Amino acid sequence: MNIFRLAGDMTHLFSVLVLLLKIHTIKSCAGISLKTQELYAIVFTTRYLDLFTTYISLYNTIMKLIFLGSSISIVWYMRHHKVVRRSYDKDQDTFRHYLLMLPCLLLALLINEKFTFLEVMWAFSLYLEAVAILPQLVLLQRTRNIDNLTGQYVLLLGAYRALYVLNWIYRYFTEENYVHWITWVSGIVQTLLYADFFYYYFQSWKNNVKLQLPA
Amino acid sequence: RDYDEFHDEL
Repeated sequence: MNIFRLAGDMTHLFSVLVLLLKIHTIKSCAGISLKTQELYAIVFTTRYLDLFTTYISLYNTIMKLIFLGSSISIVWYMRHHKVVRRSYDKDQDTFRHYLLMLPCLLLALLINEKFTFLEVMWAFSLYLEAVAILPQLVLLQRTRNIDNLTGQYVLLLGAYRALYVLNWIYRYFTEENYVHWITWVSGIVQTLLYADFFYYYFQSWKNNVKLQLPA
Repeated sequence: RDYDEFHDEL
């Protein structure tokens, strides 16, 4: 495992921790898109089906369980926790996220490593992850005064994606036969979606003002 | 190629 991959996994882990911290200690999920969180829960459930079939490493298994458990519990908190759910911006979070799932499934049926259930589900999860942030970005744009934790959450997620791209470049040059077109293209699309947010985040940080995205 | 070689990333 190279440094970019490890750093990418760690920023991903921190992003989840920041979100759980917000939910547990402040008892608020204001500014967080339930639509995006539901998509992540689906992404991890469909991608980590191989937990039952293949053992890769202890690290791999533990991280998978963390991402599965945290994404499902975040959805549960936002939907059912009697305090947390009241802070959910339901009227602003209107992205029709289920409409993203069908094209991703069709694409996965057409473009996959192998036409098996696990591989089609794996490809589906990659395509869905690429667009899963969209409801969150739309919600951020609608919300005035984005709080620090929400901003940091999206920043950490974006950093995780950018570090994975560096990891692929590193592996391409250091490992033989390391070519992953499906992962690369969907990963790059996903990273580009964050670029706009990054731009405004750094602007507000540089000018030392609260993050506000243009409407 | 082995499955785990191809799916070692999260």
